[in-house]
Formats: sequence, structure tokens, C-alpha cells
Amino acid sequence: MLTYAIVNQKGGVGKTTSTINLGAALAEMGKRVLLLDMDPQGSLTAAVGRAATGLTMGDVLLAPESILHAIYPCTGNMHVVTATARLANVFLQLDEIGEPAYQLQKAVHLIGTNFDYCLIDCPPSLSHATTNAMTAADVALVPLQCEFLSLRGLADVQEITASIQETTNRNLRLRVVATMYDKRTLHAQDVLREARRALPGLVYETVIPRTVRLAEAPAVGQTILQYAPDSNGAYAYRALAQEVLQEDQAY
Amino acid sequence: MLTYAIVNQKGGVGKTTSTINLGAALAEMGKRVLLLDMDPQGSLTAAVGRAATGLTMGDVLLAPESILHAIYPCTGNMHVVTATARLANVFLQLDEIGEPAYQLQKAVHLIGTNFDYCLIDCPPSLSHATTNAMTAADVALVPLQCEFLSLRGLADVQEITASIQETTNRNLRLRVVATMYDKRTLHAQDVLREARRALPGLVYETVIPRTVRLAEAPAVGQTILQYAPDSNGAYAYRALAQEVLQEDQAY
Ligand SMILES: Nc1ncnc2c1ncn2[C@@H]1O[C@H](COP(=O)(O)OP(=O)(O)OP(=O)(O)O)[C@@H](O)[C@H]1O
Ligand SMILES: Nc1ncnc2c1ncn2[C@@H]1O[C@H](COP(=O)(O)OP(=O)(O)OP(=O)(O)O)[C@@H](O)[C@H]1O
Ligand SMILES: [Mg+2]
Ligand SMILES: [Mg+2]
Repeated sequence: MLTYAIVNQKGGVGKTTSTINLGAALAEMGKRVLLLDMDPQGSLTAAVGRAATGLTMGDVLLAPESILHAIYPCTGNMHVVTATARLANVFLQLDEIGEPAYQLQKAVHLIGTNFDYCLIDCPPSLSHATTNAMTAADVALVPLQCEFLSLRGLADVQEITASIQETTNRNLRLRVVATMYDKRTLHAQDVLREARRALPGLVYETVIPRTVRLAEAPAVGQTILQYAPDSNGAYAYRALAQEVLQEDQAY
Repeated sequence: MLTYAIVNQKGGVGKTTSTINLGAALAEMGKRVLLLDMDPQGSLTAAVGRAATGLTMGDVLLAPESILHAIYPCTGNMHVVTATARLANVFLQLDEIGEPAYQLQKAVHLIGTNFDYCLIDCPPSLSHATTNAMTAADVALVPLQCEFLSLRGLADVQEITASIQETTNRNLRLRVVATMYDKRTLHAQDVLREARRALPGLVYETVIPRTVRLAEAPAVGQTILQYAPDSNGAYAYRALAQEVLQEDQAY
């Protein structure tokens, strides 16, 4: 199994949207996909049309072996561990545990043979959620909204990746995917060019276009592949999944 | 002086953009405006083209009287207290102070005669930053991106507003402004209609349109009134400022 932490402390850049739809595209190619919701707001949980019932991510972080009972089937032939607002309190409780950063990694190791991909949606902050996810992951995947205020955040994410590589996860790779790209504006073109210049070889070729279909799909608990299978958004996430698979086969 | 906390734990909904441009429109009408950056990412600080030098918001929270020396002039005839990443550590230190939620309120009280409006930009979380800001504020102003995932967050913000009203700030008012509204999409119309239905009388008449000009202006450290004074975005924030002023005169 390969684990991707979808991270960016800048808000609203397409983390939840990318987790669901990259997952859906990998599942469409026959991969067994597990989604983890590490955001107390539960955007991922809502976007896949689930209410959080039974065991949730909060339980898993306090008792990693409970992950086996916290996994539920969800839309797009995937599985999910959901999140509730209680997760915010669990992060406070983690402060009292020995090495809090490894809780999610312990859980993920228990399910390594059941899935091909595990995608972790993170909240817009550099807190326990993000460090747990990046400690458990093979790849930190950063959605980059093609706008100035989001570009600034890249330096922070690089810094935290370096610190995770030095402490809890030496082999963590950093990858960036451009999202909400509006090819009609010079601004988006400038930002994308700058990101590729600043991070040579780390930015996927695939660029996710800005398309309202991607904002509509979560309202009906569907992936973009179900909601609008022939749309630009669907083709873009399929192309991203192809790139992810090609690169992972090389590792 | 009237204090507005610009809050929403959902990321990327236009908090920073609304803080700067509502501030600029109030300043254009002759009001003395102070902007406070409570986000350790420092989006507001960068967007007004300042580097954080001297005393910053971190210092002010630890020693409220230092606010008098932390205020700097900035773009758009406004003043600003900047933020650095160090602010994230200060929030951790606040845990050790008795009644941490009142630190910003103490600071704001010290400068009440120097300004007409104080606008506070908050990070996308329900942490110390947001509770301090909502404790210090007269109004919690919630930018609502007209999309499904952002609509879900409204219930959380209402809940936290109610808890602040019961504990640290009885007179806090809640107001919502629709942002990134794309009138060509049914989705945006549906979300706006739902928000007005769910929060009767709390959603401003003014709706901020989605316009790339608003994403471009921060890249050159300008407000929308400087960068594109005749644009839809500029007129919308002027209209919002008018509504804010009319309502405040009634109080
Ligand atoms: N490519 C796209 N085109 C248009 N809209 C998009 C696109 N990707 C995401 N969206 C919409 O933009 C908004 C922000 O996306 P999303 O919630 O996935 O970002 P996020 O980074 O997870 O946000 P947060 O920081 O709050 O967790 C959502 O309403 C989503 O539906
Ligand atoms: N009305 C608008 N039309 C188009 N783009 C906008 C509009 N308002 C804001 N933006 C852009 O959308 C992005 C998100 O806005 P902004 O950073 O102000 O949101 P935020 O809520 O402060 O985000 P965060 O949660 O990360 O603090 C920015 O790139 C900004 O320039
Ligand atoms: Mg999200
Ligand atoms: Mg902001």
C-alpha cells in the first residue's frame, strides 16, 4: 500500500476535492482505495455523503488497532474512515501521549495489505493532524491553488516536510498538483510558472482546471467521475491518477 | 471604535480579502481603520505588502499594552499590526495564562479612541486566534463562499458564536457576507438562497462577485480600490462598507 497525505495549511486550495477525486480515479483503475478524514470539520465525510457513525478517526488516533472496525464502504467503490468535531479534542489529548506523531502511522501499518492506496485529507493548519498524516505517508501531496496567496504557503509546506524528513519520516516525498487553474487568466499562468521554477521536478504535469462541477459534486455526495464523468474535472483527476501510478511503479 | 472579527474555520472563503478590502472601502470614506493579522501564515501582512518588522501580533497577545508600538501605516490609508509564524507558538503559550481569551480585548481597548474601525483577520480554525478575536469584537463577520462545502461550516460558526455570547462577549453580533459569487452558476444561487433562508436578517444584501482582480491585487500589495478602482470587486466592497456603516449608525 502507498499512503498519500493531502496537505496545505492554506485554506480552500482543493485538499478535500483532490483526496476524493484522485481516490475515485485510482479506484476506477481497479485500485483498492481507503480515504481518511483528519479534519474535525469533516468535509471529506460530508462530501462522500456519509454521516459519521460508529468508530471515527478520533477513536483510531487514541487506539490505532481500532482502525479495523472504523472502515466503512463509501461512494466511488472506495472505503473511508470518517471524522467528527470530537477529533479536535483528540488532538489536545495526544499531547499527553508519549510520541503523539506516530499514532496514525501505527494504524496505517495494520491495514497495509487490505488496500493499494490510502489518501489522507488534512485540515488547513500545521497541527497534530498534519504531522501525524505526514509521518504516516509515503508522499506529501500539496494541492496548489494557482493564486498568489496560495503560492506563499509553499515555502511553509517545504519547511515542515524537511522537518518531518529529519525527525519522524526520512523517506517522505513532496509532490505538488496545480488546482483551480483558470487558463484564461495571466495570474494563474504566472503562479504555475513560478511554482514549476521554484520546485523543479516536483509539480505534476497534470493541472486541475477550475470548474464548477467540482464544487457541485460534494453537494450530492458523489465523486466527479459519477457526477460528471465526461467533464474537464473528471479527465484531469484521471490524468493525475495515471501520473501517480506511473511514478509509484518506478519506486 | 467598532471591532469586526472576520472569521470562518472553512479555508479559502475570502477572510483575508474581505478584511483588507472592506477596510480599504471604509478608509476611502474617511474612517480611520486598523487591520489586525491573527493568522500565523501572515496572509494579511503579505497582502498589504509589508514584511513583519518590529513588534507583531505575537508580542501584543503576550503584553497587550505593547499594541501602541506594534501599529504601522500600510496601503490604502490604513494601519496594521502584522503577524509572523511565531504567533503559532504564542497561542500555545496562552494556555498557561489565566483567562487567555481576553488578551486581544485588553489590547483593543487601549486603542479605542485612535481608530473608527478595527478589522481582525483570523486563520481557518476554531482556536485561540478566533476566540480572542470574537471576544474582542462587536461583530463576527463570516465570509461565505457560495459553494456547498463552505455552507456546511455555517452551523459550526453559529455554534461558536453562541458559546462566545454565553461566556466572554454577550453582545457579539453575527453577520454573513456572500463571497466569490458566480452569478452564471445555479450552484452559487442555490447556496446563497439557502444561506438567506437559514440565517434570516443576518446576510448582507451586498454580494461579492468572483473576480480574478481580487486574487491579483495582493500580489502587488494593493487593495482592490488601488489595483482596479472601477472593477466589480471594488464596487462590491464599497457597497459592503456602506451597509456596515448604515447598520452601525443604527446601533
Ligand atoms: N478545480 C476546482 N474547480 C472549482 N472548484 C473547486 C475545485 N476544486 C475545489 N473546488 C471547490 O473549491 C472549494 C474549496 O475546495 P476544498 O474544500 O476541496 O479545499 P480544501 O483545501 O480542502 O479546503 P479547507 O482548507 O477548508 O480544508 C470547495 O467548495 C470545492 O468544491
Ligand atoms: N471574490 C473573489 N473573487 C475571486 N478570488 C477571490 C475572491 N475573494 C478572494 N479571492 C481569492 O481566493 C483565494 C482565497 O481567499 P482568501 O485567502 O482571502 O481566503 P481566506 O478565507 O482568508 O483563506 P484562509 O482560510 O487560508 O485564511 C485568494 O487567492 C484570494 O485572492
Ligand atoms: Mg478540506
Ligand atoms: Mg486568510
